[in-house]
Amino acid sequence: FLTFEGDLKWDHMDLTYRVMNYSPDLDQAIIDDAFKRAFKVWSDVTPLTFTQIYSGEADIMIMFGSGEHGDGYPFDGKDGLLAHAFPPGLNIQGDAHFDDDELWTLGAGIVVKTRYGNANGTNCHFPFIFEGRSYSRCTTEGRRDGLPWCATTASYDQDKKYGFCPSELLYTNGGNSDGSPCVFPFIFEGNSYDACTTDGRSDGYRWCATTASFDQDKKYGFCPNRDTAVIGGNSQGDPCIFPFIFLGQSYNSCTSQGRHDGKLWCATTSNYDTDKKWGFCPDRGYSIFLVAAHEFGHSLGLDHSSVREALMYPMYSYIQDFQLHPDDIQGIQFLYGRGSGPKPTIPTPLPTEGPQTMPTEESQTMPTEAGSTSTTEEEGMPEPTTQPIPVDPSQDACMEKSFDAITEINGELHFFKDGKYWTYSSFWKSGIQGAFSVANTWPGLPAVIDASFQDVLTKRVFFFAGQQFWVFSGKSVLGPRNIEKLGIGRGAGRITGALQRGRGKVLLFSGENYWRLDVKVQRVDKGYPRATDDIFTGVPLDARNVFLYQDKYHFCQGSFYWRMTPQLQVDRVGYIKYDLLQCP
Amino acid sequence: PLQSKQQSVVTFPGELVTSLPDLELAESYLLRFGYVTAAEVGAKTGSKHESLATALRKMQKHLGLEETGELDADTLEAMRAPRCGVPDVGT
Repeated sequence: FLTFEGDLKWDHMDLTYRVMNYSPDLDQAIIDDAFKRAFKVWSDVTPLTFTQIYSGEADIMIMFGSGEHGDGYPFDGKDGLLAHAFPPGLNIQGDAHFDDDELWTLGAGIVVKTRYGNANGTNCHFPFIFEGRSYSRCTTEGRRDGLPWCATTASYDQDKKYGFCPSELLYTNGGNSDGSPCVFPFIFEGNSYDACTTDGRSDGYRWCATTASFDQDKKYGFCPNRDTAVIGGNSQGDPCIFPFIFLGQSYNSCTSQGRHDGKLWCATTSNYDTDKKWGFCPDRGYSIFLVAAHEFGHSLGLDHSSVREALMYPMYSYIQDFQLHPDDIQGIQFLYGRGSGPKPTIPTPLPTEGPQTMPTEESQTMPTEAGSTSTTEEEGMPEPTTQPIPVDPSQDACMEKSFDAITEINGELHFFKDGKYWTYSSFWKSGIQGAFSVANTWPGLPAVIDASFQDVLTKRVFFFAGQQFWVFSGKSVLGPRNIEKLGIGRGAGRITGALQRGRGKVLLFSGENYWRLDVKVQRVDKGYPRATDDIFTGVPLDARNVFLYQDKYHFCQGSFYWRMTPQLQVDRVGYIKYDLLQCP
Repeated sequence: PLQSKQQSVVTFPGELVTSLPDLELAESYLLRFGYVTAAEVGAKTGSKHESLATALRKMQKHLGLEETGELDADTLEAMRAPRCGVPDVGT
């Protein structure tokens, strides 16, 4: 691995990032999630934390742009340069830029996230069957309003599951219209437009007015890309028009006719012969997650690696089941340490005869029988840079008989006990991580907490201990305050758990009762408390820990947990230690 | 099945008509990613050839390619591959 000259690195661990704008290729939620996972690649192996902020200056400012986009290092159209980032520091340092002349996907073709319909925003399923016909893109068939839609399962005829595809008729991104859809026709500089346009802009982004006259109202938004939006050509972002005429022939789908390189293209008007408007059809695209994870490595201080399989290798290659390479792990831990382990030391140069002498990832991170994540001498693997860490039972989650609180934060289960906490991610399957210090991560909290939950919308984390509660946003904290401020009566005992219920509501449990908290106004609703067993039958009445995990409700008592589906059915009773903690 | 009639090749508007000659592509790649300086690229042909060969060797080593110092097919393919814009060498 290589770092930048002078080992440029951040002087603080709790970094912030801000997404300045979004590519029209993907739904904003998908881009946000990809960036969050890309940062998690690095926070999983270091003490670094990354918090998204939505205004002001962040450590890492992220933006999409084409050609010259303001930093003097222009991109180069489709393919070639995909993105770049600057080493740690102030202002533009640390920032990451992505070339919006590329087609951004998750690496395996376009991702069409639906809105409305009855599929809860799941992605389109292509191909799908509708009235016996197969569709491999969104369609307006069956509708009079021209809104493109798709099925979210293989057969609409059978499952009746559907959602609406991105379209300027449904919503716009950014601008100043709060997502309102386009109004066609609209007047701009005296001309009438009945489609999105790039007129008036130099950055090539397609926009529309959200009232009948931009000249008068100045209301506008950016058009999301349709699923058939072309890349490059001379009408980037415009959708294919089918059928189109080319050399007198009619085409109902993309074609490579007329080209010697076999690339698929389509016309963006009904007649290429007369209008000459065209672009390349969507291909697999580039994974915004993989490219972001690489660029964020630069933002943290890593330079390019010459190990072909490493994330920091300069050339793009799509990897389906991504795992961080040991070379990348050594590099980032050289700069920031391993987390709870020793501070970074300068590694002795590795032998140069080739990768087979490098320690494999298994030797670095796989848990040993005591459930810790360290390697010991008896495994016989070379470990040039760190001293073996003896296993300390007080650090071993599997030795705990019970936990003060259990909750899911940023997709990971957190187990709290006496000022320590452990995390377990079913996604990364890297076993239990920790013990970490509660005080380091959430300064100001008492050693023993009773309950905790993360607000789904704002990502703020609430902690409860006795009659007090704290609200953390990153490292900044509000509290302690008395739970009476939430409208919970003095007579209530300690809070023993929380269940997020969507639409900004969280159920807070205490004893055999629960309250419904409106997180936004931080006040419990009228008509509470109510008895737990009114709604949640079949679970222990005075559960010790209540939490939401993987969309199911968990009620704990002793070493057992009762799992309940959103339909309020108990579908499993198991051991906390063996099922949730995955102790051996 | 064989096409019934000869495929015509069209020049599409807005598309680069010719791709860069290999040597030009190599020079711009080596310059952009820090393997060679502008002065070396602009030097007289004799020393230029030498410095390009050295730069090529450096790039091939950096990217894990076979170090030939020549503009072989693998090296050209690497130069055309999609990649990160941060230079490989230098600040």
